[in-house]
Amino acid sequence: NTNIIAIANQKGGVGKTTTVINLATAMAACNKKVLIIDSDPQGNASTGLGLDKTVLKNSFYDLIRGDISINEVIVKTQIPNLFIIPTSMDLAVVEQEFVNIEKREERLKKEIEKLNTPFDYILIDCPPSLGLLTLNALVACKNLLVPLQVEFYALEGLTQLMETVNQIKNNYNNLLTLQGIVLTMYDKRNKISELVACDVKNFFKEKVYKTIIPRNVKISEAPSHGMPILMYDISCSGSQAYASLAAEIINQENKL
Amino acid sequence: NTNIIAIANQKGGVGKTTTVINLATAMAACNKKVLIIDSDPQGNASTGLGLDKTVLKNSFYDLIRGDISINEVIVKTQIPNLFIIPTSMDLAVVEQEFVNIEKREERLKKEIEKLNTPFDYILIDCPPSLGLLTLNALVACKNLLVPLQVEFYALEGLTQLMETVNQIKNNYNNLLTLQGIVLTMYDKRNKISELVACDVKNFFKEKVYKTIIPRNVKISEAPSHGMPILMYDISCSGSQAYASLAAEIINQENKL
Ligand SMILES: Nc1ncnc2c1ncn2[C@@H]1O[C@H](COP(=O)(O)OP(=O)(O)OP(=O)(O)O)[C@@H](O)[C@H]1O
Ligand SMILES: Nc1ncnc2c1ncn2[C@@H]1O[C@H](COP(=O)(O)OP(=O)(O)OP(=O)(O)O)[C@@H](O)[C@H]1O
Ligand SMILES: [Mg+2]
Ligand SMILES: [Mg+2]
Repeated sequence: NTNIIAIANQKGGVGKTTTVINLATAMAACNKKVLIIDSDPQGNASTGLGLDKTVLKNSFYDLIRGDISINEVIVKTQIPNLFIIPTSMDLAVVEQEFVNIEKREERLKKEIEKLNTPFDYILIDCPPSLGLLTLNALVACKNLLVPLQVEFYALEGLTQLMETVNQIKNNYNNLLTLQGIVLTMYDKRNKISELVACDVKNFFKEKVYKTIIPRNVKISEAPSHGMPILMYDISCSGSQAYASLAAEIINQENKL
Repeated sequence: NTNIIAIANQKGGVGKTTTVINLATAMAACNKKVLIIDSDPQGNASTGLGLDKTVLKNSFYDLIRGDISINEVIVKTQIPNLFIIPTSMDLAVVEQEFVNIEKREERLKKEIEKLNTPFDYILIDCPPSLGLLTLNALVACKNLLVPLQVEFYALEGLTQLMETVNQIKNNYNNLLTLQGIVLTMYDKRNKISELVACDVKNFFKEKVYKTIIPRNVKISEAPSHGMPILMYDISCSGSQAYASLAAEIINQENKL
C-alpha cells in the first residue's frame, strides 16, 4: 500500500530536489516511513541530506544496472523514519549504456517490486529532462507531483510535461495520475508570481495544492549544512510551508 | 572569424537562457552581428525573444536532422543585428532518434560550417543536461561560457561539468576552452551568495567575469513580454549588468 510519487519537471531549477528532501522530512516527522530515491546524476538530494557521495559503497547506478538488490542499497539518513537510495556521478552514463537494452524503462519498477521493507511513501527525485531516468520514475510511480516555480518560463514547460505524462499513461503505466502541482519560490514582491499562480489555478483547479512554498533564503542555506529546512530552522516560513504540504498530501490520502 | 560560444550548465535554472538572450542583445547593441541557436527543446530562448513557436516554418530540429540548410532556418528578431535559429517541442525526440546515427555529435558543427552570412558571435543555448544536444553544442563551439547561480547545489555541479568538458576536448574538439564563468542571481541579503562567489573566484581565478548578474525582478518579468531586459527596462540593474558583461567579453576578444 505504498504511495510511490515521482517528483518531476523538465524545467530546471524549479525546486524538485528541495521539495523531495523537505516534503519527505515533514512526512517522516508525521511518523510515516519514507524512502527517497535520488535518480538525478547531479545527486543533490543525497548531498542535501548530508551524505558524502565520494564514500558511497553502492548507489542508484548499481541498482538500475541490476548489480545489487534494492534491499542492500538503502541507507539511513540522520532523520528518523527517512531512508534514501543515494546517487553518484557515474549515473550520468546510464542513458548511453542502456540504449539497446530491452524494457529499459521498467528497470526501476521491477526493482521496487522486490522491496522487503514496507514504506508509506517513496519519493523519486528526477533530473531536469524527459529522458530515460525520468521515464523510469514515471513508469515505476503511481502518482506524479509537479513542483512549479512561479515564473514565466516554468509555465511554458507544463504543456510539454503533461503531454509526456499522457504518453506514458497510454503506453507504459495506466496507473499514472497527476497527484498535484505545488507552486514554489512564490515572492509577493514579484508581480509574475501572482500572474503565474492565477493561470495555473484556473487551468488545473483543485489539482493545485493550497500550500504555496514561499521564496525563503533559509531554504537555500540549509543544503550547505547537509540538512533539510525543518532541521536547519523549524520556525521559518519555508519549514512551515513544507509541513503544511505534507499534512495536505497525507490528508488527501485519507480521503481516498 | 566568428566566436562560437556554448552557454551550458547541466544544473537547471541557473540563468542559461536569460544569459543567452540578454548577452546577445547587449552585443547586438554594440554593433556586433549575433546569431542565437536555441538547442533546448523547452524553447525558452525563442519565446523570450517574442517568437511564436506554434507558427514556426522551420526550426533547429529540421536543421539537426539535415532536412534544411542553416541559411534557410535563420530568422530575424525584433532587435537589429540579432538573429535566431528557433526551436519547437519536437526537438525533444532527437535523443531517441539519433541513437544509432554515425557522428551524431558533429551534426551542428557540420551545419555551422555551411553558413553564408558572417556573424561576429554565435551563442548556443543548451538544455539542463549533458546529453546529445549539449554535446553537439560543445563540439561545434570554440568557447564555453558557464552561468553559475550563486547557490550551494549549483557549485556541486561544476566539477561534473568540467570533467565533461575535458572529455570533449580530448575526444572531439581540441579547440574547446572555458571562456569564463558568470555568477548569476547574486543577492546581497543571502549569505550563500557571497560564500559561493568566494569559492568560485578562489578556484577559477581570472576565469570568473568581474561582472556579476544581480537577482533582479525585472529580469524575470521581461520574458512574459517577449523582450530582452535591455528592451523591457534599460535602466534596471539587470540591464546594466548584461551590458557590462558584453563589454567585458568583447574587450577580452580584443586583447587576444
Ligand atoms: N522556496 C525556495 N526559496 C528559496 N530558494 C529555493 C527555494 N526552493 C529551492 N530553492 C533554491 O533554488 C535552487 C533550485 O532548487 P532545486 O535545486 O531544488 O531545483 P531542482 O528543480 O531540483 O533543480 P534541477 O532542475 O537542477 O534538478 C536551489 O539552489 C535551492 O536551494
Ligand atoms: N538575474 C536574475 N534575476 C531574477 N530572475 C532571474 C535572473 N536570471 C534568471 N532569472 C529567472 O530565473 C529562472 C531561471 O532562469 P533561466 O530559465 O534563464 O535558467 P536556465 O538555466 O536557462 O534554465 P533551464 O535549466 O531550465 O534551461 C527564469 O524564470 C528567469 O526568468
Ligand atoms: Mg534537482
Ligand atoms: Mg534555459
